[in-house]
Amino acid sequence: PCRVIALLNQKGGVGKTTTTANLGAALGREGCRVLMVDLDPQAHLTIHLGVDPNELESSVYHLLTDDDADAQQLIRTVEGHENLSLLPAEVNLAGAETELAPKMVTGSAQRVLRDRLAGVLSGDGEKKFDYVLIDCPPSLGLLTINALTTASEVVVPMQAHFLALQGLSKLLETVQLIRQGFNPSLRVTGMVLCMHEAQTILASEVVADVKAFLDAGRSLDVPWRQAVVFDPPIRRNIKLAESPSFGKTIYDYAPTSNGADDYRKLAASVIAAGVGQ
Amino acid sequence: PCRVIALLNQKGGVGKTTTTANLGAALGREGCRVLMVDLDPQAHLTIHLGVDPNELESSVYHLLTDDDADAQQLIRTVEGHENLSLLPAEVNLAGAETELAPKMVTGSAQRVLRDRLAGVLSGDGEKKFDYVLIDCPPSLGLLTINALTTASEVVVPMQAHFLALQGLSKLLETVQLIRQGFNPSLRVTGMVLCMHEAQTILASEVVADVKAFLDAGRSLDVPWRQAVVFDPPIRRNIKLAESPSFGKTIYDYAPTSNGADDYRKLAASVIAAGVGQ
Ligand SMILES: Nc1ncnc2c1ncn2[C@@H]1O[C@H](COP(=O)(O)OP(=O)(O)OP(=O)(O)O)[C@@H](O)[C@H]1O
Ligand SMILES: Nc1ncnc2c1ncn2[C@@H]1O[C@H](COP(=O)(O)OP(=O)(O)OP(=O)(O)O)[C@@H](O)[C@H]1O
Ligand SMILES: [Mg+2]
Ligand SMILES: [Mg+2]
Repeated sequence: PCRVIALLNQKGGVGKTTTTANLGAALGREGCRVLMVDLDPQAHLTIHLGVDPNELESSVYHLLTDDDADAQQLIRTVEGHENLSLLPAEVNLAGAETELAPKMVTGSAQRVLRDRLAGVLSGDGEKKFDYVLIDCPPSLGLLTINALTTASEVVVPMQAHFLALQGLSKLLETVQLIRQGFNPSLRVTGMVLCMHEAQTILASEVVADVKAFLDAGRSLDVPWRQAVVFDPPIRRNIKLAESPSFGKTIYDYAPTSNGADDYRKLAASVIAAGVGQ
Repeated sequence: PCRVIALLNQKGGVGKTTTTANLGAALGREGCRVLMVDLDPQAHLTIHLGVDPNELESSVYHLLTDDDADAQQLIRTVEGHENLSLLPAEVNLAGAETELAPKMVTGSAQRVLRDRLAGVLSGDGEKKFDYVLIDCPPSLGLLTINALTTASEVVVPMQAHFLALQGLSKLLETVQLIRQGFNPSLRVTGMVLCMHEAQTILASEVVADVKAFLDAGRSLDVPWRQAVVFDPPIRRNIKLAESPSFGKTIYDYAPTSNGADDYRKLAASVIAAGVGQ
């Protein structure tokens, strides 16, 4: 069965795209077949994986807005990596939320991605995957909602800063609402601490706050009752910021760096978190 | 005359709020009367300045959506700082863009903030200011457009990372469109390098790219023809990330830190950039 994971955080610049690309690549190195879906009109995941969004004839925008679109046709293999695939984004995706708005009242706008990826997710099609990672834009709008109705799991990249805590409750409230309204099997698997500066007091205080919050939910019927703070964190490492400029993940750009190590360990934790679910 | 500066970048987490709060406080320490406007439904500037957005009875949301709202009544002094004022945000602001949508076709939705701050900006009212800083949300939507039609200047906080360059042209294109459509005196004063890691190759390459781009526009009729990259940059400094958790700017929390120094120098550059305009 395919694990579908939404990389979610409405706060901008916290590491969603960096995590999608490098966790995806790390899972690929463990032998998994990984599909990465770029759901952000900024198309940063697409750029990160060496694809120019301005050169695309088709993208996830077409999957969402064109009734005849076929996901199997739109998915492309990442160059040099046969077990890594990409469903790319383009700038037109910015208009998708407006175009889909008329279908919101019936609930179908919220499920377009799920409906049109159904064939791929069921494993019936030519392309099959063990993991689907969905990179979300920094908002809780219709694109992110589509990720939440499609996914079985949520992973939250976050920065251990004070203002990061402010947005967390709103994020989890949204996950709860989608679980109740559309997707009963949706659960939060964990939080990824990105750009982490472990030696600072601020980081340790924020991490303690997040863990206390999660512990308070362990016996409640909430989607984060089994969520963990993935350990170890992803350390700040300039190599991770440099690799997108080469259109490569850390494993092709700087395979011996801290960034490569940290995402490899995250992949192991994510694989382990899936056992027995 | 009052300088109205929009702190703009559709990319999230690049330092807009940190810059608004600390540049505002630094200008205040130079004797300027500063109004900071929180235009972000996340209300992070409001939190940063020690105000709980959940406790507010009135905010910029009311200014935008209530015909009877009076800006002079909604503006509050920042505790302990008689020359620093705040027009706060609250979570309801998230609905403002939808509520104002019917007024978009006539162009009035885009100018609501300008119209309702007109009295304050002209200096006719009881509260008078030398600087108005507008903290924008991470988007180029209606709230940000309102900042652009109200402002005379744009300052762009940015991180010297590769993906930051991707969004810059879209940002500047939007400034140009608003200048043409609504606000002929709008100009880009400069870019603030935030969370800067000067010793990295990536940072120096990105800065060189930005400077080359700006130089290419020096003899053109573009709003960034006189824009500079403010020097020195704002260095990464954990004190800047800690201060919002105390509801204080860097000058009350850690006045001898690098963060305090860097924003003081930015204030001097911003004051100098206003001479002879
Ligand atoms: N561990 C890290 N060390 C250093 N830089 C990092 C790290 N993780 C991410 N970055 C850089 O920080 C910036 C923001 O990261 P990223 O784009 O992944 O965040 P995001 O949450 O996807 O942003 P957005 O909300 O805009 O989609 C990028 O320039 C990225 O290269
Ligand atoms: N120079 C710095 N050194 C260390 N941390 C910083 C610095 N500048 C900002 N930060 C921290 O980085 C995070 C993002 O900064 P900030 O909230 O100012 O960005 P923003 O552009 O306003 O984000 P948003 O797009 O969500 O409004 C915050 O946690 C902030 O405290
Ligand atoms: Mg991203
Ligand atoms: Mg902000």
